[in-house]
Amino acid sequence: CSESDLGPISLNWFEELSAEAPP
Amino acid sequence: DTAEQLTPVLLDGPREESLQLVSELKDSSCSCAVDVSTVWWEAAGCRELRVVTASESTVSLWEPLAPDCWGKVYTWHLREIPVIQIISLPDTCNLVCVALGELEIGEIRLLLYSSETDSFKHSLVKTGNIKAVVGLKDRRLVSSSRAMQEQQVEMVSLSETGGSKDRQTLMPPEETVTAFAEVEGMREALVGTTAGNSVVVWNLKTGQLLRKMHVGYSYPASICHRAYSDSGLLFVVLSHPLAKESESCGSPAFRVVAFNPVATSPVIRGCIRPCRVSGAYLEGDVWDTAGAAVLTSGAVAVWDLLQGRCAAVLPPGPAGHWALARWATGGAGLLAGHRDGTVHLYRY
Repeated sequence: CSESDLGPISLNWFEELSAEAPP
Repeated sequence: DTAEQLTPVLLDGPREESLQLVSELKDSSCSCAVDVSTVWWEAAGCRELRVVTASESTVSLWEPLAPDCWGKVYTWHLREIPVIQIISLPDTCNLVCVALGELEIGEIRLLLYSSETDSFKHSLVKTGNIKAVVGLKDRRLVSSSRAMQEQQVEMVSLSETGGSKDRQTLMPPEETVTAFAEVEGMREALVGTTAGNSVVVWNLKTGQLLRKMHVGYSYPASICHRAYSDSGLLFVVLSHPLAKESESCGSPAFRVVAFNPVATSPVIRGCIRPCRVSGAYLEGDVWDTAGAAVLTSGAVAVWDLLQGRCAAVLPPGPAGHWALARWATGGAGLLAGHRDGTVHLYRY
């Protein structure tokens, strides 16, 4: 897949989702 | 190295491509084997890998005595509730964890040796209507249970002496959690599968439920075994115990499914079907990137999940169908078991 197929990719996805998710 | 430590001599026997039979143990008192596993055990300054076998009412610890000779060290008797599963605790020494119950898990117990009292004992960790449980590194145990309409997902940190040090509640998803799997190399991340065929991700430190991603409708009742994070994607190894064997395209024992956890619609971007072997998936185990499964044909098959190729097949032998396939802790080999209590240890 190309990057555009996958959407934005974050190598720090775990930290990003933890910052956004409700506590 | 560990396999060498266990039994230095190879037996004559079937050598199925990349699997080499190393040794055999037979529990003559076992009428129906339920599970098999391995555990690190330290005694008198010597740390060795031991085999654990379980029947409905007993759990036995085996040590390597001599080449191809295993001796039973101790048997715990658990007569009130049947043993249904050995819960592997990676990197943990001198602790065996078991699940007991009827149709579902009703109790989780730790089996251990107490040097204070110089005796083997067992202690209760959790009771309830437990739907799924997994052992994680650093003596941590995560389970999901239901009480009335409420689902509870909880992580228990265990002490070396078998007590509960700490309990952390994780945010439950709406759907019942059917299985958990650790994310390789990420101590605080945990994935799970749900009855609605989704993959969920938790932060174990904060208890947050980070994502819920649907797997699709092609294969229902997905069970997660292992997950890896690489290049911003989350790869999850799934099995499908309810998948019907189809003559035209076979039945995938495992699938490796990739998700982009930060995408708005984290659609499955790819899926690897390991090579087809006759028979549908019954039960199995994943270690690192190797999957092993017992198939309805009675064979055990081993796959390299990264390459998607079948690495070895153990056909059902004179002793009948295989019933159990488990990786030894640390990848020390493959344990394949028959219901009559015979266990073969293979080097992979």
